[in-house]
Amino acid sequence: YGVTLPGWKKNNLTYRIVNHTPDMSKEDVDKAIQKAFKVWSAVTPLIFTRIQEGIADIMVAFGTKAHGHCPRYFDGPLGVLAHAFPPGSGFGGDVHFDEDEDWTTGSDGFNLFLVAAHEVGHALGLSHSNDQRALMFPNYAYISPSEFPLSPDDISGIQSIYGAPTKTPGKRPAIPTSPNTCGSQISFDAITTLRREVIFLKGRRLWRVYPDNSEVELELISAFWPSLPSGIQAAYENMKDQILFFKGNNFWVISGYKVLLGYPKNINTLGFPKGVKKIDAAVCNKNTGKTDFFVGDKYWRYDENTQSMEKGYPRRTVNDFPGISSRIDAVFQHKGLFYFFHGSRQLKFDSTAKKVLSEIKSNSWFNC
Amino acid sequence: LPVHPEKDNKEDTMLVEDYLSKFYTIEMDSNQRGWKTNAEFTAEQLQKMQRFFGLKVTGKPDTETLEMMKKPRCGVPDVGL
Repeated sequence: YGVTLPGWKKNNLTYRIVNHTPDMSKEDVDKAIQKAFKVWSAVTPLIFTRIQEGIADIMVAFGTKAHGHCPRYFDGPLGVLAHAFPPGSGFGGDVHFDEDEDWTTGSDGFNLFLVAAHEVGHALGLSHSNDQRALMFPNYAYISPSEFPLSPDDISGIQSIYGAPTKTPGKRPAIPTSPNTCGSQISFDAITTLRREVIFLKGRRLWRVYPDNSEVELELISAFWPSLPSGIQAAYENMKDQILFFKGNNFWVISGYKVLLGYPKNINTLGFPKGVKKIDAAVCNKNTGKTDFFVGDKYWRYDENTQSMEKGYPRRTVNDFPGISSRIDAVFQHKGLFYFFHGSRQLKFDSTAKKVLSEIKSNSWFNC
Repeated sequence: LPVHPEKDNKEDTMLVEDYLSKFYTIEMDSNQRGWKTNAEFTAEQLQKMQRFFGLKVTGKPDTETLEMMKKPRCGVPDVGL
């Protein structure tokens, strides 16, 4: 991380939203900006209060090209999305957004909350970080707004200026740094084995579980594979000590820490028809060398030896996997049995006996 | 003689110059800049940018560097604050 000192000399700061973008409702703009400030108040003693009139410490405004007396200008769509100024009087602490961008609350266009949280970081005294996982990395990167966007690097940076939040229990929300794996509603985007480990993926994060000695490690996906996106939808380990990750109609092949050259590729190179847009779950049966891809209520079977999809597929999953009737989030094989995950539940399935042996909570692997 | 395509890519040159002037130029007086030619100065800034983004530090506007420069980003400079 980098800092531009000095920071603000007070903990109570005001902000004012001078104007709104027509791209979003006023309410959504207000909510996005408020949430952006909350990101930083969750990890520092800072308290932000919105004012409607007059000069606030942090003035938030939308403008295009040369705007007002601002010494910097915007460049039309794309390119520069926003900028902000370090703490101080005048322009100090102010945040400007390029109105020529398409501002949204989702993943299309540019997510106002994520950009605002980054710019507020500047307004509080942070400069850019060269850690690609940091919110203060200069390039825009979409992550689900439901995830807490600060990386450890961001938190160290801002706390180096303002310190940690004051210890008044009940007044400050706990720092939501990772989904609570022991929460009753935990679900997973994808699960794969990797040699003797099982890797659970959700959003930007992954848990490495060592079933034999109950160890669990939490990491960011980008810590291992920086070029992989968050929100992986399916993953499996093939017979060549490689993992395949799927998102939308793209897939990547990983060997160790390396993403093999030429990836991502389109899933139709595996033999899926054009109509298949994404993969829900995948697992390679180590006994047969065949990989099952689950999409909705159907599945395809892929022969890893001949590198081709088997004929006669797709078939209805429930016909060949009795009891596995709903859509699957994730599946993996462990000691010959298959574990099918749907939301907060998982079904233990014996492919030889062709029956569900038991239903367990999805977080049973985490020694909760 | 065949024209070297890279040299002929005015757009990329403008992109590089605009990017470096926006995000990697520290206001310095001419003494500090010394006798560096424009090209040397640009190469030095490019290396700084490539180092910041974890790219191969070539001092040249290679494809990877140009791709990084085209990504939407924040308008605050990466250096010099």
